[in-house]
Amino acid sequence: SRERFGEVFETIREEFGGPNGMFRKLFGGGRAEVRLMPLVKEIDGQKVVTDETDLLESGIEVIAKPPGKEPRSISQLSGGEKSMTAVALLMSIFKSKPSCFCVLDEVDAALDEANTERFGSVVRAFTSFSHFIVITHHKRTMQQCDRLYGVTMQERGVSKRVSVRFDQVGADGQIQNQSNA
Amino acid sequence: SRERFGEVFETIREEFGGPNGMFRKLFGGGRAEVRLMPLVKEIDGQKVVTDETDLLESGIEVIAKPPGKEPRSISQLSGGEKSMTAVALLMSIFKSKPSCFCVLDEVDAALDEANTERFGSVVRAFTSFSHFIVITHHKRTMQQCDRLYGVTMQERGVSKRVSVRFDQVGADGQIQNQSNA
Amino acid sequence: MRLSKLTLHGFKSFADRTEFTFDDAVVGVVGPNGCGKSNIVDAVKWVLGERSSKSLRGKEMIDVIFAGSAGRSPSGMASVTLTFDNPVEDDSVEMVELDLASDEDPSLACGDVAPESIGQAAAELSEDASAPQGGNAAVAKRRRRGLPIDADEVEVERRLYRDGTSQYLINARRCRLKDIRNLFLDTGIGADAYSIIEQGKVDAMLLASPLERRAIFEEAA
Amino acid sequence: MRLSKLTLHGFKSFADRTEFTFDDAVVGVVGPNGCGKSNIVDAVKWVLGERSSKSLRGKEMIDVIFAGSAGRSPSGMASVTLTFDNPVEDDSVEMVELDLASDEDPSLACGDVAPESIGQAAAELSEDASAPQGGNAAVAKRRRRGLPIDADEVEVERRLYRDGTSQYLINARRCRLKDIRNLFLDTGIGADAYSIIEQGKVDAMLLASPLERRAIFEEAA
Ligand SMILES: Nc1ncnc2c1ncn2[C@@H]1O[C@H](COP(=O)(O)OP(=O)(O)OP(=O)(O)O)[C@@H](O)[C@H]1O
Ligand SMILES: Nc1ncnc2c1ncn2[C@@H]1O[C@H](COP(=O)(O)OP(=O)(O)OP(=O)(O)O)[C@@H](O)[C@H]1O
Ligand SMILES: [Mg+2]
Ligand SMILES: [Mg+2]
Repeated sequence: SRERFGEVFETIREEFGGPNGMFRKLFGGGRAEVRLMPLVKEIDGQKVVTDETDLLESGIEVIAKPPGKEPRSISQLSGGEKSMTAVALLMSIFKSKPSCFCVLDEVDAALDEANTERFGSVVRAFTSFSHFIVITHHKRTMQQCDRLYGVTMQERGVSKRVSVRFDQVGADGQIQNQSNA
Repeated sequence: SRERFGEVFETIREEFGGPNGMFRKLFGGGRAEVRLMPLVKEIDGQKVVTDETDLLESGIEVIAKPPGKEPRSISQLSGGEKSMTAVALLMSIFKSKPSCFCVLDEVDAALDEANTERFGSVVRAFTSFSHFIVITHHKRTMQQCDRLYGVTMQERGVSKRVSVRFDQVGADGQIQNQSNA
Repeated sequence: MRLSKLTLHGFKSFADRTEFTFDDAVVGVVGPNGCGKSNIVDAVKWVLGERSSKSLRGKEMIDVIFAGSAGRSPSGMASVTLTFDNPVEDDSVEMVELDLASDEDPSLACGDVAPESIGQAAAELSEDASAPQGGNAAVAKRRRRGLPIDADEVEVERRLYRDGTSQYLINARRCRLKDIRNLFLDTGIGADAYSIIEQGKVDAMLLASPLERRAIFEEAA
Repeated sequence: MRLSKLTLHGFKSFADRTEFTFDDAVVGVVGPNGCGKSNIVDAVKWVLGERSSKSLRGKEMIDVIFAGSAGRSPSGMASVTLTFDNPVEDDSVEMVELDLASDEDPSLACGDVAPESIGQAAAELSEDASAPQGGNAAVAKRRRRGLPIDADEVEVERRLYRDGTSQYLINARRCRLKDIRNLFLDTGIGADAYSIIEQGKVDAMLLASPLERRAIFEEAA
């Protein structure tokens, strides 16, 4: 319904772009916003532009400006900046409606070490809302996990689960002294 | 021309899927192939299937099977397996027609440590064909470079080039004791 | 309510029965390229009702069944189970409308509750509330839980056999996909919910069109 | 023939003149997220004739000019130069057909050689070969090099001014985009050649359609 959407939209807007919002937390500053925008619809073959204030008809635009920068649109952001902005938006939606679990598959692939660290601490901060299953190759992200599962193919083509402690994940990514605990 | 394409196709086929081809080098085994396949064209509104042996009319299919696995198509490969297969194919095309330089922007993002190592050594092995400009966040790839350039934004929003030695790239990815050499 | 366990058997590269328990807040999954980590994400999407084989990186749905390897023959069935802890959240009474006259075989009709609890719910009914006259609707009383099933543990399972037969089960009783969807309504859990970010798709929300983004926001509403 | 230098000035986040020399076989570029590494790749594609602003991650071509920052005002121009070492590869004589009667201003007509070398090439012509009668074609002799220009160093530059004027230059003389394309014909160098792999696009060749893959193979032919 219209009111419900309006409420949720306001919460996400605040959580994402507010002064203490997720974007500023992940980038250490800057400015971000989600805005309603008019959409172009086709009704009986005619192009009609919807009214952006009509909550049930409008589209959503994302604006993100890292500290000290003025990109004209999110397409100008770098690979890592895009990933961090997407994580900030996801966590903002999460806050408005947490689900009991969240799966993140190599979300930190494009991040440098400093951003990987920030990403890991944001995940930790959200554990009061939800539980996380995080797939990663980054050691820093592994350090933020309470428990690690290793998946290997000791037998070619067949996946097996092994329990792993952080210090067992070798520098070359292989899992050493595996135990089937 | 038809002959020229045929020659190049044969070279790439051999370089990619041959017994000592790039795929087997990068995966330490397995089987790969590039094949000609019929295409469906529309001529005067009629769907026509081309003859796959007609060199000028056919499409190209890629088959890749990592050691001990039987994926039915390349869409079943994992993120890292896809990157390694793509690198193998690129290097095979390169061998048949090297260009004097090659730019690789975070091609190693999805790779684990062991594959990052293999990727780096393949790049090194190709320096007799071409020069490489490699953008990366992986320390292992940095170690395979003859020279490192750091790009930073000491002044917000303005990129600056600094010369960097491997040991100056800190654990957190930041560039320490920069010099403008 | 929380996810406590994921069990795969014969699903993609998990030929043997494999369990992952989630007793901790942040569980990491690590391992070399190609060893089966993203197959776990596919398993979660599949059991929650994913119907597109392409979005599970296959050509046909049969591709999710273990296809065999150098030393093993293919499996005959793929099965994935999600187990949830579903404790009573508070004792306030909640009136729930039950859809008792489903058009399928009643023993399969699950709706919000597994069939045996329908009997249980009906018994509670006669004690305390007057049924609305006529029609099939019944009203039952039960304590509030995360998932609308009166059970401390809820297991959701999906199976696919090589002959193409597909089944959904809630607490070991067969049900429809619609029942699974009803179960998770309003929880933010679903095959294409914002709470599952696949490999390489972290930017998808930014790159989506304004209309697609709107659909994501609506899901959270 | 090899790439020896890349110079950016006012291109995207490179407000100041910045040079990268490539005297080594493998040059790594490192640095934090968002600091300008992929802008270097965009610069290489742009100077080689890229015409789609979308593929340079902008909305219009003007977006490649430094747009200003917290402490700087926007630049008036973006300029990128690629410098190649172009030594004589062997002394065998090569007969080249020159397109002398270009429809543009002759001083801009570059074709395969920069204008001043056209004069030079023509001088060599009178010494040794008989010009085919009639028509504009002339035949010149020159030593074989990687790039078909009789110069030890070749600089290719592209400029864009805020008023929208765009220029291409070879060895500081203006020319057409077609001339740049001719220069690199058969070298595997080009804005969308297989030798430039953009961020996030490593799988592009695998995910392409069989017809698109064929186009990549044809380029190598
Ligand atoms: N039905 C199946 N039977 C057997 N193996 C399968 C099946 N479907 C997929 N696979 C295999 O699973 C592997 C892919 O696993 P997955 O994508 O989970 O790897 P990953 O651990 O995520 O790797 P990465 O770190 O590279 O992303 C492929 O090698 C594929 O051949
Ligand atoms: N015309 C311009 N003027 C000023 N800055 C620009 C311009 N165009 C793009 N930028 C900025 O350049 C930055 C992106 O740089 P780039 O994509 O090269 O980063 P990167 O080093 O590749 O980072 P990552 O490691 O995350 O991939 C953006 O923050 C963007 O705002
Ligand atoms: Mg994966
Ligand atoms: Mg980049």
